[in-house]
Amino acid sequence: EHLQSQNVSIAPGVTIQYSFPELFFYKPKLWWPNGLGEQSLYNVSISVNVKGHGESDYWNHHFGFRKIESHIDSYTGGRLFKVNGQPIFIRGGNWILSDGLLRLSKKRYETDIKFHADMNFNMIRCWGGGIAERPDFYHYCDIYGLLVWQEFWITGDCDGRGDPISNIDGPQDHKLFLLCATDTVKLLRNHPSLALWVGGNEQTPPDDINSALKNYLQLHPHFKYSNES
Amino acid sequence: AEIGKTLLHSGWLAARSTEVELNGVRLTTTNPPAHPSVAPWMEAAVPGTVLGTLFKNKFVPDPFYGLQNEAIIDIADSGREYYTFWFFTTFQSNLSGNHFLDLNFRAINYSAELFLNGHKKVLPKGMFRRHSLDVTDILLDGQNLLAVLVHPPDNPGTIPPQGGQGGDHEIGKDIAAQYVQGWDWMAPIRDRNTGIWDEVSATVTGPVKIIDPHLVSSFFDNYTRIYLHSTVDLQNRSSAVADCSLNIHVTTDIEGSICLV
Repeated sequence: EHLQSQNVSIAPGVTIQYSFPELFFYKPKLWWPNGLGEQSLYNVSISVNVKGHGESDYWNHHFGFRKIESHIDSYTGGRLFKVNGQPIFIRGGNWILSDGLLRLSKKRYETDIKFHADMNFNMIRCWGGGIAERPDFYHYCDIYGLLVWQEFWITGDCDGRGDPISNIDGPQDHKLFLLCATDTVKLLRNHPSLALWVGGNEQTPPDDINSALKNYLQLHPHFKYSNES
Repeated sequence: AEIGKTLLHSGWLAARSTEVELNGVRLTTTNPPAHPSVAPWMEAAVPGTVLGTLFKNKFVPDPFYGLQNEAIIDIADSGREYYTFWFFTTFQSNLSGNHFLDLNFRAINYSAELFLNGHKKVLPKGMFRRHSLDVTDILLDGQNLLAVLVHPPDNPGTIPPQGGQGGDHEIGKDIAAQYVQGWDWMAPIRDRNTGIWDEVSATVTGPVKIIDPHLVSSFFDNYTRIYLHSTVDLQNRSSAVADCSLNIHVTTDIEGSICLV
């Protein structure tokens, strides 16, 4: 039931977007954050064969079935999270990056992230003054159940504050910022550990960037009303 | 050539651009750097940074011990050219007629010019963007020569004597990591993390390439009924209509090598 083939014809020199008919799963194992259950991962592989040529390309990714919801609580002002319908008490750590010379090996990521899990943490927040973390970082967060709060590259001190006061409309090239943001989202979006995108550290980005990010990252209406009978 | 990805993480050399008299065309045609490396060339840290390369070759001390970072010249004082570096490597290829080869850089800080077998391509600005280049037309059977000239961020800024959060904030003008100008917890990174800092690979595909699949699930009946939605971009790079069989396959490891389909 979880193997599906479709025939598609593509004109020369053209890029198309194709959606598979949805695949149905009955009671699959869910992915849970550290401490709430197992981090069940499925392997999803997509391949394309071209008539007359054979295999043309393939792609693999670990995927976890999980639903993450969050909202700002009006009483406390804090953000509350639910995973798979269950409220979760967040025990988080702040993260800039693994190494200032960007020696970002898989072994180092695994060690660092397992350490966070061993500390009984269930979330890592990637600060806006650091980097958009790499797929290997997310892979081990998937494995060890660390939710990730990923900020884009805006900080108060470099964008609107500091002494002298920095440019509140920074960065200079908004179009480039959005290009990098959308590409980063595409790079990381399939990781089950990815819980929340945040515009920047301690402030929102300039209005045009902020509204573009909100628009790009909003939940498709099709998924807003799921989990009903 | 087999369909799939090959990492290009070995055999890289690096040299400061101001110490290399040759241009990218000559480096990737008639005058490639010698192996093993001869000055000004050195073994490069790829993926990594220019500072990582200099440290690897013991040209600078480890910036994270004691006050050794003070012994490394900051880009504000040296100028951007000092941390503008050539990176060079070779790779083999043997494509058949209906295959295509892409060179992929998952992240470069901050911009670069790429030369492959004498042909130039530009890798535009931005620390957090992927670059994927179809180089099929300029590929040679056998050995290919690849050189990449990597430029630091446009606005590396200066570090005030008293330090401070993000130095003089100039780095905030670029789409790059901002901690590199130093923070309350961190000394300034002298090269501002210039480099080919994430995965480099070559991918071989047939006429149709899969781009950025998107997987989403929806949940019903208290998580008993779940649907996996998957969307994919497909690019036909050939000059003929491609009749494709597109497959999606979901498996899970139960125990050891036993797989549930």
